[in-house]
Amino acid sequence: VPAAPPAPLGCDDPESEAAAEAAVNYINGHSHHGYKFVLNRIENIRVLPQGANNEIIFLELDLLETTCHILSPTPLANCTVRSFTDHAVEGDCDVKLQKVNGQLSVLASKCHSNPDSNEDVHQVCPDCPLLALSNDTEVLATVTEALSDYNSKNAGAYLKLLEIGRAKIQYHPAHIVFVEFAVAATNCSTEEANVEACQLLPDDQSNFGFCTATKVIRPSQELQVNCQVYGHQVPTPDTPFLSRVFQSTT
Amino acid sequence: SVARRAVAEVAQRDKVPRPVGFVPPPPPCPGNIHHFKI
Repeated sequence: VPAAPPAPLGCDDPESEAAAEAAVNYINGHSHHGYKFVLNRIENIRVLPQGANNEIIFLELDLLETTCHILSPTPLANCTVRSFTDHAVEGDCDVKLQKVNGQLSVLASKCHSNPDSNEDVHQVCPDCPLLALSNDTEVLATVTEALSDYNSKNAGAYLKLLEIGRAKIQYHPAHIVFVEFAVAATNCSTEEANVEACQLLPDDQSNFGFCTATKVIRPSQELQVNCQVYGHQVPTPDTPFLSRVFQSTT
Repeated sequence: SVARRAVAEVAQRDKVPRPVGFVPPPPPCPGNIHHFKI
């Protein structure tokens, strides 16, 4: 008598969770822009047996953006999920995995990310600032001013902009621009005059960092900048990779 | 009509009574929301 086929996997089964974890790690590991994402929900799972101890798994995942930039050395488990009122961003991913003898590997993934609608955010928090386009004039001006301010007040390598991660603008009761951007160290020091000629250090030597800045435009003019430079990450036997303390400058 | 009454009786007879306190299992998918739903 042939054995009955195994019951289909449920989305909350440990095996499904393990596949989703592998998928999320793969997605974050292969992304070079934006922020790390965490699993919010397994939408669907399909398993196609390929033979003994071999199966193909199709996953549909719902992810949420964290506050950790993709270049940040912070482990995903320590990253904070961006709150709903911070204008959350969702990621929808289709992932194809293979499981051979219990070993999972990702074969392909396809993701789209979308911010929550302005209406949804305003319904819960009418005064919350909303996401702005990264090429918005006020956003670009704030990032430029913030980076210039940081470089002028801090010794060490001159930092250049890598990418604007996100930006929000609030109009009431005050006009405020909030920006977050990734930076990279150059071969120049901040004291050097000709910063236009400064080149980004090669990837294997480069120091990456992440900055947040708040610029109050009305009623008063005020700028606050906060940058964290992660530092060159070279694991050594006495300082394991994840336990290294990275240089931090505020 | 006679035909309709017969169908209704069969449907009623085949209905399996659920024990007291029966909680149907959750649908296998989608899974639980870990944080919040957008």
